[in-house]
Amino acid sequence: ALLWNRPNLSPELIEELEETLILADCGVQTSSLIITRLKERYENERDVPSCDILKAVILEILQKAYAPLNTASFKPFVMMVLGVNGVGKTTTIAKMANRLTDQGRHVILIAGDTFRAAAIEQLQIWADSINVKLIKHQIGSDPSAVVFDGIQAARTRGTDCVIVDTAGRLHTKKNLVAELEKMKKVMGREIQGAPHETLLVLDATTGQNAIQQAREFHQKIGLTGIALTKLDGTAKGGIIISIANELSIPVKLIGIGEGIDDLRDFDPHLFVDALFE
Amino acid sequence: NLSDKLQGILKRLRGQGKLTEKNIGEALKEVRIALLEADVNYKVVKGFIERISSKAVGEEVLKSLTPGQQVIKIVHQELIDLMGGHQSKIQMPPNPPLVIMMVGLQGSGKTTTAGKLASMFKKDGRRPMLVAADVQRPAARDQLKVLADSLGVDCFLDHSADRAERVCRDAFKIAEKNGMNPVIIDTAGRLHVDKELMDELVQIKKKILPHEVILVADAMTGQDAVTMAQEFDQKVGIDSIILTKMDGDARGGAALSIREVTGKPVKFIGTGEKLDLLEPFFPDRMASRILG
Ligand SMILES: Nc1nc2c(ncn2[C@@H]2O[C@H](COP(=O)(O)OP(=O)(O)OP(=O)(O)O)[C@@H](O)[C@H]2O)c(=O)[nH]1
Ligand SMILES: Nc1nc2c(ncn2[C@@H]2O[C@H](COP(=O)(O)OP(=O)(O)OP(=O)(O)O)[C@@H](O)[C@H]2O)c(=O)[nH]1
Ligand SMILES: [Mg+2]
Ligand SMILES: [Mg+2]
Repeated sequence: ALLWNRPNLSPELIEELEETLILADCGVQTSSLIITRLKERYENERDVPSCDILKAVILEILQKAYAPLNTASFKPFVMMVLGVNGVGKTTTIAKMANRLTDQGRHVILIAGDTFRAAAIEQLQIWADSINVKLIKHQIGSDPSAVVFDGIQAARTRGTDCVIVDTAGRLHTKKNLVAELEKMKKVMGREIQGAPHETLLVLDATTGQNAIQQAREFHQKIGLTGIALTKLDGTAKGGIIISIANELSIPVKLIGIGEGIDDLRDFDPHLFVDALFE
Repeated sequence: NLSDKLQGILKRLRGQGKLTEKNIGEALKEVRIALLEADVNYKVVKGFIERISSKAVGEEVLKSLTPGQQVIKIVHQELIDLMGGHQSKIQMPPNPPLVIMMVGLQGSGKTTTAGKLASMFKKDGRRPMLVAADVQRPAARDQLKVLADSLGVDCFLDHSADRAERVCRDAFKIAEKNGMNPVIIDTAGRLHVDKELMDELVQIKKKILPHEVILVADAMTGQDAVTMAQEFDQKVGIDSIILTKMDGDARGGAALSIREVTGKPVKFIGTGEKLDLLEPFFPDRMASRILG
């Protein structure tokens, strides 16, 4: 346990805090920013335990970026899910579709990963398990064509929510990022304002590269939110603090397991508490 | 960059008098930041800096016209030595078949890398068998089968099986009988803190006796690399590491952390999604990449 329940800021405590923040993947710069703000506020709040001030400093950064996921703001609400390879996009989409279906909403899934081995089969199994329609083409087909088909289907069926799965791709691959831009254009042409949510999926075990992923995808595609997965492991996901601070992109959802129900709304308070557990 | 920063600091320090272990701290602070930003684990960085601080005030630095570059050279060499110094390969056992078991966290690249290893061994003139022992993830078996078919390599899968250990035992019997070599087992991704699933790996290992247990780790892994690798090594026992997604721009400090905490060598890196994108691991190239 940290020495911080006493209201003082010894150098030992500062070093311990820095270690905790860096081990949580907050990164050198963001950890330093947080500690600087802690020191500034501590000057005016000497009788407040430093742990409370620290949590407040981090909460302030998260809350500036905070925004909930509101899928009722348009019909059909179109959500595009993207991110690097293996982070949990497909599984998170299944979880979201399940939640919406439980809420009585009509959902259509679009198999936008037409590249990876058995990607379509994987999503089909999930779709069948929750009784949701999946629009798909053959492996190797143009993902923009699947998007187009899926949106037509959503329109004719009066669907509430369309979720587009995409193939994992590194933000450094220009042609693959261009493919996402094309898919986004198709959505926007067919449905006003689509995609209404562009969700970046980040793996909580990722280090500082997550910030570069967010920067690149945000610049090229435009992100409205983040889903942070695999928080049921030991990684803390501190990279989202840097992302909130630098890019103001909010975390909206978290993944806490491999099951269909392992999805939660992002709660900044719980997140900050978990950083120091 | 780091080189320029160190050069600036060290020239100024020398201008103020002798370089000592005390004042070199400012230069080492920059090295520390560079390593942390590269995702090397906090505690691994601490130990690393302590180890190089005496070398950093050695003769070569004190006498050099470019002390900053000398410090980088020392850091670079220390990184190379830490990561094993030279390339390390998978050894063929005296009695075939070689049995390889892929383990690691969810989504790290095990299934794809299993396919890459099969591709490599096939090109080497061998007859590998891929074993679809992930009975959990939707379409995991299909995924491995698609990869195997694309290579013209045999794949053992049993859609009715619900236990990984059983699949491995059945596959091994067939491989032995038909002279297939190596046997490459793909397992389900799992958390190092999932007691039941970690135990499953221990049980499979007891029954199948793999020669090479490979920890497949994502190059973009952050501070958690140490905890994860330590748990896999202590609970299951690993022989080597493959670092995937090295075609991205992650600095890959996890490689140093994992090596440091397990003592096991990184043998290969994954540099893309296609099955021919597996390369041998070179410690000197990794050292340059980590330093940025
Ligand atoms: N423990 C845990 N595992 C997760 C979570 N979310 C996803 N996974 C697992 O992570 C692995 C990868 O998930 P996918 O949904 O296939 O990831 P993806 O981003 O679609 O992968 P690609 O399409 O190949 O880029 C699977 O084994 C999932 O079960 C989570 O919140 N916790
Ligand atoms: N760019 C890149 N992608 C890779 C590499 N290795 C694997 N991938 C991709 O990473 C994603 C996950 O790969 P998988 O092989 O399914 O990972 P896994 O460890 O088997 O996942 P689980 O079985 O769910 O634990 C897929 O999209 C792969 O194509 C690599 O070296 N580079
Ligand atoms: Mg997917
Ligand atoms: Mg797999």
